[in-house]
Amino acid sequence: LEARLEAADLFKKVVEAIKDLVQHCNFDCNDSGIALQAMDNSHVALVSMMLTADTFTPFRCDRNIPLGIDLTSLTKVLRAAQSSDILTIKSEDAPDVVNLVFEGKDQDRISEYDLKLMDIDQEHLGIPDTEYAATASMPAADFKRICSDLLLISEAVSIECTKEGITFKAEGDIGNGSVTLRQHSDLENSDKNVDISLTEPVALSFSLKYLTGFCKATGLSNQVRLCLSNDVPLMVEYALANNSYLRFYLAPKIGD
Amino acid sequence: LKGQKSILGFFSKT
Repeated sequence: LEARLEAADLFKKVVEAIKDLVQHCNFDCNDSGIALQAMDNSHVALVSMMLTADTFTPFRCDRNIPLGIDLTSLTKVLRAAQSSDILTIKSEDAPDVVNLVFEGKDQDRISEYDLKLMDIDQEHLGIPDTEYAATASMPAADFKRICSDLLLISEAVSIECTKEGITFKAEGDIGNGSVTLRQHSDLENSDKNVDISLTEPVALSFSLKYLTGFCKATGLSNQVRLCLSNDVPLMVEYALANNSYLRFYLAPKIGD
Repeated sequence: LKGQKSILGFFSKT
């Protein structure tokens, strides 16, 4: 494997976004790119990451190799990379370590780290192709704000999606709160759009602790997409350049 | 986690 990223920033942010949810996971490398799928310890949420080969310049992977990595250790190594550094990830055929090289843009500093790999026997889950009843795209920062505000009211949020908009409702000991985002197109700045497509109305409850955890990915994408169907896990997607993505799935709470 | 479903109830092991 040899994969070079123009800026370490992307990889730093992806790892930062998932490291509190999953601790040890395999980065599955093959000729289509680097993928990761892992559940949290409670088996409530699942993270699915894809960094396509096109995300890297260049990308080369001759064989399928799983790189079993302790994300806490990887975070320690990635601290040494500046966001604008060129990052190269390298690994041998049957590796004991993964090699990470950080180069300053002005080429006068090269840092090289070897991170020990782990043998991780990870369950792989089949995620069914789902035609979601409702999908809602919104500014990622708005979603983060809503989740963190409502977490102060309650540990759960009910998300209701209709043609009129998407409503987040929390009921707690101190009182209730709700936030509605209505569909709109911002002609000046499409990053501010709220876009809803719906085949049938949806209402589901989710743990805000997990949702606020997913929002650690906010810096990766201007927009976030929520995909919902009644009685299936919510998908929260942060789309990245070159068809790469970071997706979180969250099992619903049993409603009232 | 009261009232919380598991992701394993929806996605099957491959």
